[in-house]
Amino acid sequence: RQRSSSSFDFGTYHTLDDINEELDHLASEYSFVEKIQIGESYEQRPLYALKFSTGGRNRPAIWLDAGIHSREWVTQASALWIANKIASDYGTDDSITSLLDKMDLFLLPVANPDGFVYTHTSNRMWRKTRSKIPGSVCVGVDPNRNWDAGFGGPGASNSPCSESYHGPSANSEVEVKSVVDFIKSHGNFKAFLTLHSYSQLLMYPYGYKCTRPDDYAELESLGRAAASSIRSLYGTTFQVGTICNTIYQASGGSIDWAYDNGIKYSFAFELRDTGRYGFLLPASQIIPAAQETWLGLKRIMEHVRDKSY
Amino acid sequence: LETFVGHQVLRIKTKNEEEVKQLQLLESLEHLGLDFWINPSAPALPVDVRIPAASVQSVKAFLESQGIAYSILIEDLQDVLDKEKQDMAESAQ
Repeated sequence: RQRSSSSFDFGTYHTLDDINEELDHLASEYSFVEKIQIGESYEQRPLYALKFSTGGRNRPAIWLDAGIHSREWVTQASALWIANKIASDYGTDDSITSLLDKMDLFLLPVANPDGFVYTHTSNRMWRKTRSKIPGSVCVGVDPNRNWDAGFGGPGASNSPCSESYHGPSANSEVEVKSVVDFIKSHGNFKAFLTLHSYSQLLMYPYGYKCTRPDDYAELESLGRAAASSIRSLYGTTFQVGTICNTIYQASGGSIDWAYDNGIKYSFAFELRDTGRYGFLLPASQIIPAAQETWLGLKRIMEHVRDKSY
Repeated sequence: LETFVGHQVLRIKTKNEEEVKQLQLLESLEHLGLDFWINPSAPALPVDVRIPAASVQSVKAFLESQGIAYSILIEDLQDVLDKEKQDMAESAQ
């Protein structure tokens, strides 16, 4: 079926099938964009990422994911807008062009597809994976407490019924393990960026402990610069700091794992959401949220591009 | 299909470490079915929590008995969900 490039509405929420179709469309429209599968979810849905690469072998790369907490719908929607922005601006925008001429970018727009489908069909407030826990009537693990970074420590629950259940073991969730395996096998990631949404924060490690990372000064300064870029568009204020100082101690998180595995530029974004609507950010705010987030991401990506390590 | 009729989201403002500790105790009471959107961590940070309809009275009673300040962020979560569904349907049309 022929589709025009303008048929997808980035300003509304979509089902997983619609999102996957749009990934196909982006990959067919732009020669440097490829849809790759990095694994399968617990319920055997493919984990699709977009690879943006203009050539070269195993170039240094940036990782970007969204939707690991499935109910945070504005993140999956923003990731799609951002994917389209990157693809369409390559060759015309100097910043994106120079970035992709030097580095690859991998974007996973729906990191928790089972949870995402569940939010569409059964429970709009579902946050976790959908894996079955032996011996428990409760389902699912908080995939952002399941990484091998202070696993099982403070700020994660050992109760399968809790919204922040850490799971039976680190990487027990196939959605987490797939990303871990992919990043380890690639071996040349320089940045790990993850999109969440609630209460406007931009955080860097650590969350499993309340000590500063070795690169504290650089991450703090870069985080502030990114927050300033975000604010420049619509005035949205982001608070910047370590996870532990900014929000609360939380173990088993993805950016702590990335940082401890040598990926210096590891940041988690909590996109705009005052709480007035909970995780139900009105669709009219998708594009503004994506636009301002993109400015923050771009600021970080430019730094990563220019400060090779 | 799970519904959220009568579920409220409260924003709780703590004054000191003692109140934070009391909220952390509340967090551990699994039978209440609370869903913390921002967990209790430090007095300066607000706590947002979704409370199932059946637990709303007891949580509010607990907060009031301890003198912990709160406000209602979302009166009825299902109303917001219904509005979202309607907006999506209109948008799809």
